[in-house]
Amino acid sequence: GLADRLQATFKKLRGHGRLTEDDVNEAMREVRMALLEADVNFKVVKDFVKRVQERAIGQDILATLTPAQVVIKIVNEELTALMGGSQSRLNISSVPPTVIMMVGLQGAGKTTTAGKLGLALKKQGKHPLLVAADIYRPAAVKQLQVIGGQLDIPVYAMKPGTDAVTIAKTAVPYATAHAADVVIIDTAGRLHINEELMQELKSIKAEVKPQEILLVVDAMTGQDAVNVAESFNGDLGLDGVVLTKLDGDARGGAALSVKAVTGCPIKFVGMGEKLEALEPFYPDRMASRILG
Amino acid sequence: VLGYADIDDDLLDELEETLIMADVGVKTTEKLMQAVRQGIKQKKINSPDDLKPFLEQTIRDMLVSGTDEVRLAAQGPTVMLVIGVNGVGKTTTIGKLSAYYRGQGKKVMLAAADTFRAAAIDQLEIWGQRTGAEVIRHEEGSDPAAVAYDAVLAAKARGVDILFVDTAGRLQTKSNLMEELKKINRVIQREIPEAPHETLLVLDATTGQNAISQADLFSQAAPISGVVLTKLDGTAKGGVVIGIKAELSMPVKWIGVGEAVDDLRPFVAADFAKALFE
Ligand SMILES: Nc1nc2c(ncn2[C@@H]2O[C@H](COP(=O)(O)OP(=O)(O)OP(=O)(O)O)[C@@H](O)[C@H]2O)c(=O)[nH]1
Ligand SMILES: Nc1nc2c(ncn2[C@@H]2O[C@H](COP(=O)(O)OP(=O)(O)OP(=O)(O)O)[C@@H](O)[C@H]2O)c(=O)[nH]1
Ligand SMILES: [Mg+2]
Ligand SMILES: [Mg+2]
Repeated sequence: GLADRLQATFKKLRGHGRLTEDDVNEAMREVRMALLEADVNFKVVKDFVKRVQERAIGQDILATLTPAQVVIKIVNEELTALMGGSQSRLNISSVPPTVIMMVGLQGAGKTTTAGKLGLALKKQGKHPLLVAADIYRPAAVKQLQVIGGQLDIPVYAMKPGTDAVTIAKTAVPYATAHAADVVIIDTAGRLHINEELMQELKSIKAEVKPQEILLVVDAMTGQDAVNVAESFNGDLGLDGVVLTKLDGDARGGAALSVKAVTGCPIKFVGMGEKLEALEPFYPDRMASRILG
Repeated sequence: VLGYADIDDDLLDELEETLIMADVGVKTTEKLMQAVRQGIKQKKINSPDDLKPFLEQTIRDMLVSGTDEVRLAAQGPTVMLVIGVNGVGKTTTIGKLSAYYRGQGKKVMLAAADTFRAAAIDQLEIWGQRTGAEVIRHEEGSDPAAVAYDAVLAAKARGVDILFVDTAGRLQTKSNLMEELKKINRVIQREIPEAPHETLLVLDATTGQNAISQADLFSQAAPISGVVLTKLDGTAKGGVVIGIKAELSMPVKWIGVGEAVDDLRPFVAADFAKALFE
């Protein structure tokens, strides 16, 4: 990983008492490559490397650490700090129900994550209601109903032909009437550049005033993560991000990109297809994963 | 090298940035930039205006080498196995391909071999209804290889032209799921030795460098004849396919450009190369 490459880089340079600008420039090339290979966005990498560079120049090489270790330590600290301020907690409304909206691109894992959140909240003693507001994808409502059935969580759905905004807004009083204190709205996957569908989300937001709008992002997303996150955040204002499919070997650089451009906390990670596979986000673990 | 042809470092940096931002990846980008520097040296590039066309041509050439035609059976059903990680668009792509071949008057059958995910079978059945293709299915939770087997027998018996086998999304690092895929492949092959005639790896255009690992590990479970690159209607460019073609000789055969039944196009390398720079 990066550690080995930095060791190799510094082997070529003479030992100094401090890291010179030349030492650091060489090392930053390696850091930049490692981050790009990990799918961190090009522009985010540029800014990040600049910060690390400033911190690294003139650093004392302590007897206990090699120059490579000094740089790795700085990179790790900066990455962790950038992705941190971890709030793996949802904003719970003081007046129930708490309304959560799942949004994101097609196939990111919204429906599955909606189920996972429902299960997690149920284990905390809450009474969730899943809302089937994806009226487009074939068998999307059925998918959520099957998940609800597996978890013994009620699913609110309306007859085909009903628009998503109506489904979402009628779900809230339904929740109150049926003693549900958390409403989790599963929305259809959509492109951030589809104005009509982004407007649908804005309308849902206006009607249900959610405490949480969660952007669901696939951990294998590449450079495009920045465009998606910026757009969704700009249109809706995001409260949190869920990074899915982290049980694979994707380095997950999208996590850094999304955090860097939106400032939005990554609250949870999806670690598998099973409905129990939801974990809190740990910035330090993510940092070492990104660095490989 | 710089100083030739009025091309400065900034211009080359800009090109490199465009490639990286298109998910071409560090390694393939370096290869391409090396080709550009060679092109400048060899006077194939003589002005800044020559840069983009040169790169487009280079990328186009990388993407069209070899025979990338869709392989059909000489007789009996053509079997197309559709594989890939979770959520990339396998089931939807099968729906689109079903419509495409139905449009040619072909008899199409679909095998619902994703027996795991909630409502996966229902989803494929809807595509079957929409496109006039019979769907072979078993119970949820049943053995996917058994579904594939039944479907191949049914396809043979009923004079089906094209059989699509839909599989569950699976991350390439899950060895038990890769073994399951090998079994599905074997079962199909045992019934029809040349089958699957096409094994399509579906890749999502928003995917970054992990697509290389996907192509690599999936091809170890089942030899891949082509890639379907989906969701190109978004802002992602899908540049990873250049490296995949260069390193693994996997051609892109189709692109997905939307969620509707006719949002599928044959892959055209020239269009793809051009779109990288837009
Ligand atoms: N391995 C793994 N698979 C996941 C994870 N989260 C979701 N999936 C799978 O990813 C695929 C897509 O999940 P969905 O929940 O249908 O995604 P979606 O965002 O609702 O999709 P659309 O509604 O079509 O936009 C399914 O096969 C899920 O089982 C995860 O954390 N790990
Ligand atoms: N915009 C866009 N969306 C697409 C495209 N292809 C598929 N989708 C959408 O992507 C989502 C996932 O598609 P599926 O066909 O369920 O994907 P899959 O690979 O079968 O998913 P799993 O079986 O869960 O692994 C759906 O919302 C599709 O409508 C495409 O080319 N463009
Ligand atoms: Mg969904
Ligand atoms: Mg599917």
